[in-house]
Amino acid sequence: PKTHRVMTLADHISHIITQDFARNQ
Amino acid sequence: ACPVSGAERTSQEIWESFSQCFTPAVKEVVEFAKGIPGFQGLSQQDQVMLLKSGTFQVLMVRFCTLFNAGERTVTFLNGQTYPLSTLRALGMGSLLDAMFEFSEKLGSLGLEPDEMALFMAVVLVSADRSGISDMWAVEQLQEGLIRALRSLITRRRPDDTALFPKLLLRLPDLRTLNNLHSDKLLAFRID
Repeated sequence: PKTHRVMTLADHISHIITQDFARNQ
Repeated sequence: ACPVSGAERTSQEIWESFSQCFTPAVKEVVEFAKGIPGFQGLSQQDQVMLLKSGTFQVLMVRFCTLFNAGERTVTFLNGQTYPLSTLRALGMGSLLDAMFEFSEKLGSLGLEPDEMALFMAVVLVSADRSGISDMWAVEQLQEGLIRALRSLITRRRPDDTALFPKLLLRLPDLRTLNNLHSDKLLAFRID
C-alpha cells in the first residue's frame, strides 16, 4: 500500500520557502 | 494542454498530481520575488515572511490562465487537463469554484503579461504583515510597485479610468481566497 505525507497547502508552501532560503544561505 | 484524461488515472493519482504541481510553482514564485526590484533589499526574515503570506495569492493569479471558463476544464502545470466535474468528485470543489470565479473576474480585465507580472509583485508585497520586522521598508516597496503598476496601466489605457481601481479590488478577493482555502490538504506519496 502507498504511504502519503499529508499537509495543508499553506504548510507545503511554507516548507518549500524555508528549504529554498536555507539552501541558499 | 494534453487531451482530457479519463478513466486511466485513479483518483489518488489525480490528487497526487494536483498536489505535486504546487512544488515547482512555489519555487518559481520565490525566484520571481528575488527579481522584484527592492525585494532582496528587505531583511531575509521579512522576505521569508512575505513569501509565506503571499505565495498562495500569487499562485492564484499565476494559475488563473489554466482555467478554461468556456470548457469548464482545468489544466495542471504537468500538462494534464481535467473537467471540473472530475475534480469536484475528488473533493476539490470549493477551492476550484473560487478559483474559476476569480480567474473570470481577473481575465475580464484583459491584462497584458507585463501588467500581470507587476500585479503579481504588488500582490506579494501586499500580503499579511504579521511577523514583519521593518514595516516601513515593506510599505515603501509596496507604494513604489503600486505607483509603477498605475503608471503602466494608465499610460497604456488612458481612457479606461476604472481599470486600475478594479484591479486593486482583486487584492481583497485574493486575501479571502487565501483565508478560505490555504488550509486545504495536499497528499504526497512517500515511495
